[in-house]
Amino acid sequence: KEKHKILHRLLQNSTSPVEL
Amino acid sequence: LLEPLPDDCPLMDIERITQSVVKSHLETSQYSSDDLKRLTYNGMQYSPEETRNFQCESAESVWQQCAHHITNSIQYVVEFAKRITGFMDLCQNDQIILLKAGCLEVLLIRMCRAFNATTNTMFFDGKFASAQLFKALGCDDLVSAVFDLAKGLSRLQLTDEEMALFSAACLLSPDRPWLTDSQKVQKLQAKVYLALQHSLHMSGAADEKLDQMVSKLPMMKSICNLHIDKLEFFRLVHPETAYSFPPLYREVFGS
Repeated sequence: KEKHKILHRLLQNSTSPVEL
Repeated sequence: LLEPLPDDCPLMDIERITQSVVKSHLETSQYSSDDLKRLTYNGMQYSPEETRNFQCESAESVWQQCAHHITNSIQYVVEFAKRITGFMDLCQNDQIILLKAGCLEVLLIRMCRAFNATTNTMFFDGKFASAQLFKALGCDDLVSAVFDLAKGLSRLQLTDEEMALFSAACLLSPDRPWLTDSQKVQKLQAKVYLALQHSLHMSGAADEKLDQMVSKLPMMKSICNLHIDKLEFFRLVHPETAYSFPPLYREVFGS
């Protein structure tokens, strides 16, 4: 988890297409 | 292509997967196909003087700019993956492994829409650039391989649906090392491939179109490996600049 914390966070975030 | 669909994957499933993958692709593309067609039509290219100025920039500066653009694009690929039916049901370890190993392949497929085959130029940072623009990177072989792949893929004239399903199938590769449940990934990939075959069959695409798409896979893999090799070499020569690359870029390509 520590090594890939950004990917983990992006996977957890619910980003709408508009935000994208 | 004309094989009857396997029992465990009825037509309804195929259509549901196709819808999910195509919707995800369209929602998570930085530029729509129409945007890129319009940009290509406008054909804004870097002037010879702008090209010369860019070629005179330092390797560090051009690497920094390219790493920034790739990092920005990777975020769209993460969102693409998240919206593919079944991807978020995989364990987090496998989600991370598939993204690290496959995000550049998805970008390489998507990039072919930003390639202008008439002028052999790629849309980069607002205008169309020739491969020579990137001379300062010191990676002429990598850049020309990317341009050659884009030329070959653009010649296939993939529809949005074909591009969406092909890139999803590449992302869901069960042969990635360190996967926890490669069988679960393999089942997911098989359904996406079936959906791609079904899409090609329904659209009346030539039988060899799928073979032509699959024939690009070795080139895509070698470009991804070459990118890592170049990054490793750059890091040896310019450790401080490599360390200042965007954290997501370092996380995805670092190890």
